[in-house]
Amino acid sequence: MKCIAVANQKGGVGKTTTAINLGAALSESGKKVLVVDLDPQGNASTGLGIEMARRSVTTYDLLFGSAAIGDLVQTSDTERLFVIPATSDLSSADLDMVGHQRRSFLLRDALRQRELTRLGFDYILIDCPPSLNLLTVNAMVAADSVLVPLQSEFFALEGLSQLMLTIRSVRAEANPALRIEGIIMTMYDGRNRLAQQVHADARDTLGDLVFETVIPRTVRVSEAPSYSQPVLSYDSGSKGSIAYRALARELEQR
Amino acid sequence: MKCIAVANQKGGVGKTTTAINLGAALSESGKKVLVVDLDPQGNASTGLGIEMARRSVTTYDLLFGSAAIGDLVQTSDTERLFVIPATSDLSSADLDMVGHQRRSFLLRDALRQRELTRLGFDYILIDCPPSLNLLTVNAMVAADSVLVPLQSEFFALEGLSQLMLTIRSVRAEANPALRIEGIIMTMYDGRNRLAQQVHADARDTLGDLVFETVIPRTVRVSEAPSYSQPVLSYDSGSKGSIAYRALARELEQR
Ligand SMILES: Nc1ncnc2c1ncn2[C@@H]1O[C@H](COP(=O)(O)OP(=O)(O)OP(=O)(O)O)[C@@H](O)[C@H]1O
Ligand SMILES: Nc1ncnc2c1ncn2[C@@H]1O[C@H](COP(=O)(O)OP(=O)(O)OP(=O)(O)O)[C@@H](O)[C@H]1O
Ligand SMILES: [Mg+2]
Ligand SMILES: [Mg+2]
Repeated sequence: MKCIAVANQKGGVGKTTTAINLGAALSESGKKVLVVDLDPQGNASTGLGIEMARRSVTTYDLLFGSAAIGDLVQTSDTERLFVIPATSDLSSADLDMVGHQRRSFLLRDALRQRELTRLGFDYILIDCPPSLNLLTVNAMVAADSVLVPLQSEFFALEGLSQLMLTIRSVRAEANPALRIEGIIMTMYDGRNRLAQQVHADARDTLGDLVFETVIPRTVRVSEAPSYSQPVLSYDSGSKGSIAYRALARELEQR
Repeated sequence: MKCIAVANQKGGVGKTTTAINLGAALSESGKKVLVVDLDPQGNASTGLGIEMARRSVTTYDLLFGSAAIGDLVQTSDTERLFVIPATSDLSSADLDMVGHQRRSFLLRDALRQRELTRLGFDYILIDCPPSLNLLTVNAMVAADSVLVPLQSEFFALEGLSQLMLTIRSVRAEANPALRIEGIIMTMYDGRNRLAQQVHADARDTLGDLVFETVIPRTVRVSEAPSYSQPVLSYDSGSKGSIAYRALARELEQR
């Protein structure tokens, strides 16, 4: 089993879109995948079709052990793709965890419970909120690696060094095995000079950590969530679907 | 003097870009403007040309009263446009404020100090981080109104009701005068069906709160921060500059 935190404190860079569609591509290739929605916005839950009525127990309950695993893990419309959903309740988790002795380890402990491991997931993908708060730290402590979506924009590049510092300090203090799974360029428009420049900069500084696969900016990808589906089911032949399948293959080969 | 919090917990919707360029448009029209960077990413500081060397005192010091106003307020390259910059130090502010009795009022108290009010700003724009944490609550308690950038995307619309609930609870508990300045559509591409739909939905639910002005998606706007300038100075005649000037006019007329 591999647990991957999809993280970047810069907002709107494609974390949720990557967690949903990489999850769908891995499950399409036969793997059993769990997406943990760790963002109070609950976008991954929405994008995977979990209506509000099915969110009576959420990732908040997972963290604080207040619900059974059997009630937490929900099916999505995609075979072999499961979700632990989130609601805005999660936004108080940060402050609620502060007093807890194992505050950075709550998610790690929760995901290692017997009831969860015996479900036999091949991958757990954690969709992180746009911040380096206790929720994101929990994800990095629980994970084997961090997948970093990077938008080909100037502000997105600026935040990368801060993110790397945080990964390094989590590795030093709580999770020595934590590595960087890779950097995936998202919403890429090859005709745009700035995008080319950011991509080149990322390769210069991060080398092989940057996936060969690049996710293009396409309307179909941004339309899919309004139909509560991954783009792989919304429009299987689209450029976005092809790119996320390529990312899944590249990830499995690393 | 009018203090406006530029806020939306959804990431990447154009908060920073709006704070910078609306600030520049207001100062171009003769107003004296202060941009307070309340985001640990420090993107507004970068976009206004404040290099790291000039960030020895930051918004963190403003909140905790550990620096003189004269040292905090920095000039930008744009006449009448000033900045209190931010660094990643700000990311510990949330936890550092928890124990403080007036934790939600720290920014409000800081901005009402005599040393600051006598500088005679016509507008203070607060660039908020992508979350509804204590920093954003501080901004809403300090502000007269909230300006909400709304990206014409499905996930962006989903978060709006949560944002409105937060504004309502801040109004009930701490700042009865807080109102909504308006909703500004950002990164708008009129050819895109989803964008048209989101815009129509926003107008249906929010009516006149939605500004007439719409900010188009244009490459020049996203290039400007890499030259540490607002788009109004980077490319004064561009569609983005024209749109932000129109937004400034519409704001002043309300
Ligand atoms: N390849 C793509 N092409 C077009 N649109 C995209 C693409 N990837 C993501 N988007 C859109 O861009 C917006 C931001 O993406 P997303 O919400 O996944 O980012 P995020 O990093 O999870 O945001 P947040 O920081 O708020 O959690 C969404 O509206 C999404 O639909
Ligand atoms: N009108 C526009 N046209 C093209 N690109 C834009 C436009 N407005 C913003 N952008 C770009 O989109 C990205 C997101 O914008 P910005 O960083 O201002 O959003 P934000 O809401 O402040 O993000 P965060 O949630 O991380 O604070 C940036 O790279 C910015 O340059
Ligand atoms: Mg997200
Ligand atoms: Mg910002």
